[in-house]
Amino acid sequence: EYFVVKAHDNGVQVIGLTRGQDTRFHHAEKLDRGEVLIAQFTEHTSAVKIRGRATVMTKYGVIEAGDQ
Amino acid sequence: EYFVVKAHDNGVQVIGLTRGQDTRFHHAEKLDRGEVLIAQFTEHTSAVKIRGRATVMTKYGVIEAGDQ
Amino acid sequence: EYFVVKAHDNGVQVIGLTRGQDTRFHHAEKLDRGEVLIAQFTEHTSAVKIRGRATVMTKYGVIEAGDQ
Amino acid sequence: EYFVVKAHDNGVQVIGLTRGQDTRFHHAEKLDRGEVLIAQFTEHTSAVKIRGRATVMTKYGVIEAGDQ
Amino acid sequence: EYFVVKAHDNGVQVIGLTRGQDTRFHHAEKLDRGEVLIAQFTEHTSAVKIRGRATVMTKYGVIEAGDQ
Amino acid sequence: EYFVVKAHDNGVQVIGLTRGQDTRFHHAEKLDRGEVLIAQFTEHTSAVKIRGRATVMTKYGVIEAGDQ
Amino acid sequence: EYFVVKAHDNGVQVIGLTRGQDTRFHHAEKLDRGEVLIAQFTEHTSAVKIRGRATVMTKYGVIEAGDQ
Amino acid sequence: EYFVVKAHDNGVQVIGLTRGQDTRFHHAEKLDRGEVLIAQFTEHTSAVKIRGRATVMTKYGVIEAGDQ
Amino acid sequence: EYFVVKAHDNGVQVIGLTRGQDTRFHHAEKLDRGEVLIAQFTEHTSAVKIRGRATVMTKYGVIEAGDQ
Amino acid sequence: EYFVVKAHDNGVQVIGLTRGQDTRFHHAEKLDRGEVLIAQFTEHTSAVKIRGRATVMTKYGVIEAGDQ
Amino acid sequence: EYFVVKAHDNGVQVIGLTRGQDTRFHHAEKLDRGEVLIAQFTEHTSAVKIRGRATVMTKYGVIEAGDQ
Ligand SMILES: N[C@@H](Cc1c[nH]c2ccccc12)C(=O)O
Ligand SMILES: N[C@@H](Cc1c[nH]c2ccccc12)C(=O)O
Ligand SMILES: N[C@@H](Cc1c[nH]c2ccccc12)C(=O)O
Ligand SMILES: N[C@@H](Cc1c[nH]c2ccccc12)C(=O)O
Ligand SMILES: N[C@@H](Cc1c[nH]c2ccccc12)C(=O)O
Ligand SMILES: N[C@@H](Cc1c[nH]c2ccccc12)C(=O)O
Ligand SMILES: N[C@@H](Cc1c[nH]c2ccccc12)C(=O)O
Ligand SMILES: N[C@@H](Cc1c[nH]c2ccccc12)C(=O)O
Ligand SMILES: N[C@@H](Cc1c[nH]c2ccccc12)C(=O)O
Ligand SMILES: N[C@@H](Cc1c[nH]c2ccccc12)C(=O)O
Ligand SMILES: N[C@@H](Cc1c[nH]c2ccccc12)C(=O)O
Repeated sequence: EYFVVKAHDNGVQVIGLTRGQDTRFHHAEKLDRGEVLIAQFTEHTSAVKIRGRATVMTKYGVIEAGDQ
Repeated sequence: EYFVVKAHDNGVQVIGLTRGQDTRFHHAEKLDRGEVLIAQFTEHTSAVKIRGRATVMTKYGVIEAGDQ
Repeated sequence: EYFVVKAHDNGVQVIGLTRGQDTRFHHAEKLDRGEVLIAQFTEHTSAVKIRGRATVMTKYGVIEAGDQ
Repeated sequence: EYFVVKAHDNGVQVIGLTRGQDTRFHHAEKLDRGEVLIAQFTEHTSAVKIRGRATVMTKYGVIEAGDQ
Repeated sequence: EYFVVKAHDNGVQVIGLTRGQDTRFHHAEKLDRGEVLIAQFTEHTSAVKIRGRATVMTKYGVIEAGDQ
Repeated sequence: EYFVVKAHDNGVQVIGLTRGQDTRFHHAEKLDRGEVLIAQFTEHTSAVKIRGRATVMTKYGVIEAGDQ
Repeated sequence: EYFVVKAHDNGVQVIGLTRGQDTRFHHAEKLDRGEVLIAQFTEHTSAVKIRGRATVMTKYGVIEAGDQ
Repeated sequence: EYFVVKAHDNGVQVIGLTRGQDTRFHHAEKLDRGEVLIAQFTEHTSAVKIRGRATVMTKYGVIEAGDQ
Repeated sequence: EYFVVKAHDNGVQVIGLTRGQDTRFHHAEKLDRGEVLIAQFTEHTSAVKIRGRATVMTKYGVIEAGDQ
Repeated sequence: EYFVVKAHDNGVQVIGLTRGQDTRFHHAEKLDRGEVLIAQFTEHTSAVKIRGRATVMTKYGVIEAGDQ
Repeated sequence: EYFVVKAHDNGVQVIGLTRGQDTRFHHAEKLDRGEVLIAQFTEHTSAVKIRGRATVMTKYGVIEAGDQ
């Protein structure tokens, strides 16, 4: 399973949360405006948080992240 | 299997409930307004509770959480 | 497999029934109005009972629980 | 595989029949009006009988149980 | 795989035929009018016969059993 | 995989042919008018012959058996 | 995988060809007019030939065999 | 996976090509006009050539073989 | 997975390229006008080249090969 | 799972991020205008970043990367 | 998984990139105008680059490669 994020501002963050008993941030990928990230769920990433203005595409459709 | 939550207020909580004989909260991820969380069911999380105003997307469609 | 429950009253209960030869309640998750629960069938939960006014979403569609 | 039952009367019964060479009742879950049960087929339950006025949802659609 | 039977008369029978080299009746579940049975194919049941007036739902659609 | 047969006459036969190098009849289930049989392919049955007036439902649709 | 054949004449043949390095006839099932055969591919049958006037149903649709 | 061939002339050939490093003809099944062959890919057959006027049905639709 | 090629000229070639570190031609099947080839990807064939005027059918639809 | 990228400028980059506890760039494939890259998620690549003007095709549809 | 490439010029290249920690070109298949290549992802090929004017067909639809 993967999802797609397109950043509409500089500094958008796609943050990986750890899999397992403990839930904490293991990586924050910073995107500049226009950059697209395609990322999977993995052995180390079971939840993802998106901060900043971005288009998020999942199997449930498209949703706009950000504090419009 | 994963689900998507977009917060419409600050302080929205996505709470993971433990898998197994015992059911208790193991983690509450706090979301600020506009933030999007994409999260899986896992070895440690077999139920999730969402508190506060948020859009929740699952395979059954979209539902608005919150006490409108 | 999971299902989604949105409570329309305080005190809605989502009750897990034990898997195995014996069928009894092992956990009742109380939901306040507006709260959403997404929960799986698991090694310990093979049936679920919903009490109180709530929207229930499964692969068969949406059904309203409660004694309207 | 699971099915959904919504009771329209008090005293609706969802009866689990045993899997194996022998077929007998192992559990009857009583539902009050408005209560919803979501239940799986399991290692112990290979057939289910529904008595009383209820909406039954399966992959074949919705059928009304009861002696209308 | 399961099927659904709703009885329209008292005394409708859902008969399980044995799996294996030998084919004989191992169980006949009697249904009263309005009762609904949801039953699987199993290790012991590889064919089922329905006697009496009943609605039968399978993946091929709905068919009315009975001698109308 | 299973199929559905509804008999429109007494004496309709649903005949199981043996799986394996040898092909012969191992069982003929007789159906009376209105009776419905739901039967699987199995370890012992790899082909089935239907004699007499009957509705036959498979994944390819509905076909009427019989010498109309 | 299975297919369905309905004979429109007496003497229609559904011929099983052997699986393996060698390809020869291992069984010819004769159908009388109106009879329906539902047959699988198996460990011993990897190709089937149909002779005579018959309706043949496979996942690719319906085709009429015979020398019309 | 299987395909379906209906011959429109006598002498249509359905030729099996060997699986493996070497590619050669291992069997040519001759069809008379109106005959239908349903054949699988197998351990010994990884390609098939059809010569003569015939209707060929695969998952990609229907195509007419032959030198019209 | 397989694909279908129908030749529109004599001398159409369906060329199998070797699977593995090395990529070279291991077989070229020549088709005469009207002949149809149905061929799989295999342990030895991970890419296929088609030369000459032919209709090529894959899961992505139909495409005409050739130098028109 | 794979995705498709078509570059609309010279110098478009398709960057592979490492799978595992650590997230860093392991490869950046540079594309010239008009070039198309089809790339999988792999044992070594669990996330991909696209920089520059490009069309990106995934199972969620088409999205334009770049800072228009 | 495979994809389809039809060349619209001589000299179109379909380049296989190595699977594994290292990403480099292991093979460039040259296509002449009108030739069609159907190629899989494999143990040795986890990404593919297409240079020159060509139609590329994948599960996401058709895209034209080349510097029009
Ligand atoms: N560490 C948690 C992360 C997580 C996944 N889904 C969640 C839902 C809610 C809260 C936390 C989570 C886990 O692997 O289970
Ligand atoms: N600990 C429970 C959590 C749970 C999952 N689904 C439920 C439904 C109802 C009540 C509790 C649950 C379990 O793993 O089974
Ligand atoms: N303990 C039962 C619970 C149950 C599941 N589905 C049911 C249907 C009817 C009655 C009970 C049940 C079991 O695991 O099988
Ligand atoms: N004990 C039976 C119960 C059953 C399942 N499906 C049935 C259909 C008909 C009669 C009985 C049954 C079994 O496991 O097989
Ligand atoms: N004992 C038989 C029952 C059966 C299943 N499908 C059938 C079709 C025809 C006749 C008998 C059967 C078997 O397991 O195979
Ligand atoms: N004994 C045969 C029965 C059979 C199945 N499908 C067939 C098609 C044609 C002829 C015979 C058969 C077998 O298992 O293979
Ligand atoms: N003995 C052959 C039968 C066969 C199956 N499919 C075919 C296609 C063409 C020719 C022969 C066949 C085999 O198992 O492979
Ligand atoms: N012997 C070849 C046969 C083959 C299958 N598909 C092909 C495509 C092209 C050329 C030959 C083939 C193989 O098993 O791989
Ligand atoms: N020998 C190569 C053949 C190949 C398959 N797909 C390709 C794509 C591009 C170039 C070569 C190929 C391999 O098995 O991987
Ligand atoms: N190294 C990370 C890369 C990654 C995948 N998906 C992510 C989502 C967010 C952040 C990092 C990632 C991992 O394999 O898990
Ligand atoms: N060697 C890389 C090739 C690759 C596949 N997908 C990619 C995406 C981006 C960059 C490189 C790649 C790998 O197997 O993982």
